Amino acid sequence: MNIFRFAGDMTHLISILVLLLKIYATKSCSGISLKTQELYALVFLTRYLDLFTDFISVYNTVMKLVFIASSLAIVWCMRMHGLVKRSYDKELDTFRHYLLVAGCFALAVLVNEKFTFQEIFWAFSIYLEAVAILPQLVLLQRSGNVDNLTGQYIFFLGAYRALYLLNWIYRYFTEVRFSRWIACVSGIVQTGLYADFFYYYFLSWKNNAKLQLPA
Amino acid sequence: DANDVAKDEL
Repeated sequence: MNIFRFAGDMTHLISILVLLLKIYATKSCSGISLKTQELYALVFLTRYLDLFTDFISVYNTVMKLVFIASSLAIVWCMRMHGLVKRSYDKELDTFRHYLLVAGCFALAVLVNEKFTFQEIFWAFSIYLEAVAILPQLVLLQRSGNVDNLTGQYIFFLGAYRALYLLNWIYRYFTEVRFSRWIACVSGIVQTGLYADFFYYYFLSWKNNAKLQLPA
Repeated sequence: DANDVAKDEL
């Protein structure tokens, strides 16, 4: 474990806590894409198949359980919880995310570290996470200005993978045979997708204005 | 080889 990866995990945890806070405090999920939340739940469920077979550390197991439980709780909340469900922007959240699932699975079958069930699903989860934010960014663009908590949620979610990029650079130089190029290339794409959001987020912070993505 | 190492990252 290095500081970059720990900071990345904490940033990821913060993004989830901010989203839970927004939904709980405002009893609303307006501006949040259910499709992105469903994709993230799928990412965690397919990435942590080794939850019960490979014990890495208490930290690793606990964090995996937190990520799986929170992502499922958010999807459940947005689908089932009466009050929250009514605030969902159903007509704006129309990204065909099943295409992302199909494309990432096809890619995972072709490009993986080893042609085994677990490795294919791991590669699938890595590719899917890279594009999982797309429905959320599209919804953001359509819904004009967003509330602060939603903006912060997306900011921390994007920042965590940027920290992971630093972690992979650090591990590449400090560990003899560290190579996780699938995660690394995917992480670069994932962080790149946030580029314009980061730009407008920075502008809104600098001008102390509401976050607005150009339509 | 390196790939056999369990995935230690989240």
